[in-house]
Amino acid sequence: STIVLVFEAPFEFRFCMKPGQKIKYGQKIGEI
Amino acid sequence: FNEAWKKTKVTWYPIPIGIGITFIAFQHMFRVYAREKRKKQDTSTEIRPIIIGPWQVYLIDTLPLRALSRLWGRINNEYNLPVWLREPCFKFYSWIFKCNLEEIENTDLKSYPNLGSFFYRSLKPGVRPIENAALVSPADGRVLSFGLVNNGKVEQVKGITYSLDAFLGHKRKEGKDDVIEQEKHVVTSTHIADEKEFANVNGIAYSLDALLGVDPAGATKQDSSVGEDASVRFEENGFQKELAVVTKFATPFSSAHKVREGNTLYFCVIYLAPGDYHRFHSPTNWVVEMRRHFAGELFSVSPYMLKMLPDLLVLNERVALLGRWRYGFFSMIPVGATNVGSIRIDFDKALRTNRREDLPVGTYTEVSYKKASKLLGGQPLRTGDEMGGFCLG
Repeated sequence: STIVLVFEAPFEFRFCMKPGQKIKYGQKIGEI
Repeated sequence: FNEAWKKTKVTWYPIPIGIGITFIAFQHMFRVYAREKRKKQDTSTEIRPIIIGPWQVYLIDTLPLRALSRLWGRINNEYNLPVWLREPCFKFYSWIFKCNLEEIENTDLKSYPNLGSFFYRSLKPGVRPIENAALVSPADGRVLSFGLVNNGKVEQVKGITYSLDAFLGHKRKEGKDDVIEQEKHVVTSTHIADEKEFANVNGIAYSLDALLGVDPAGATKQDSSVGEDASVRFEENGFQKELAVVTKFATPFSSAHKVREGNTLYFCVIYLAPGDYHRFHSPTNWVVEMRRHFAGELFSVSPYMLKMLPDLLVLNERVALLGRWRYGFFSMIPVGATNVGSIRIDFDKALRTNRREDLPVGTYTEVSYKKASKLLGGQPLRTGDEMGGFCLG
């Protein structure tokens, strides 16, 4: 299964992960 | 032979070609007539999308994926395992799919009556600390892709771009090459897609509107909260159609959703492997204003399948939760797959996915959560709140 997030955020928003990376729920994936 | 060749007299007869051609014409006419008659009789509006892709895709598309998924669910959710078989069975499943049994809340494997309940296991409190960040991961999994939505185009795996506008079911003009211009076509909320509409051509540009659903035209507004189904019947091309549970219309996403000054649209795709913890949580503080349930196929959504069938997320069963957060628009779309065709939303008891009677691909029903909280106009969620999960079958 897959979860897609689509959201609006300021230009300063940065993802802090890499494609293919394993992540756990609650782990930071982006910050502004 | 030489003698026979030379001596045999050649006599020419006019063979009745005309009769042959007439016979073939009649045969063809009867075949067309029978097909048209069958089409007329077939009142169901089942329209199969045209799947285009490598040979593996054709092979998979011939399988009755939804029926297989329901059968898989029936086996795993309704038949309880004998107590003595539970521990070895779940340990074997955990070994194959690398489940971490130390983290689960209920470590007594004999207490899970079947694989379905083991699959929907919960985690020990505290094993997943919620980081203090603008956005956290809603579930355990692997990041497939993320990035910017450039004027409605989403970078899929391996550079194939979606433009998110068609992702919501817009009708497409015949595409030129890989980016298909989106016609501003408003989709009714129980929209029976044309055969062309969900033609799934590799690399076709998809858009957000195909993912989240757009504002239907011409339907009357119905006010109803979760679970109260309202429906409007109408006739179109001789078909009785029902506009199901049309409650509140978001405006057509791509046209009327104006991103605020200084903001832009981002997306992120997270893949949950069969051994992962399959409940999902709120990725931030936000308010869910409505949900759109798209009945659809149940292809596997593994990275391998996504590479082969890049437009997969538009075809699969999914529930688009639309709302807003402090920076504007926010949506979370759990997408089902063959083995996990059922999507559960804790605050929406009325939602049923992967049902035989669901309308075919290209339709969706919409329910508003306005009544969940008068003040906020939707279901408020804090970062880390459990929202629901994926169930087997």
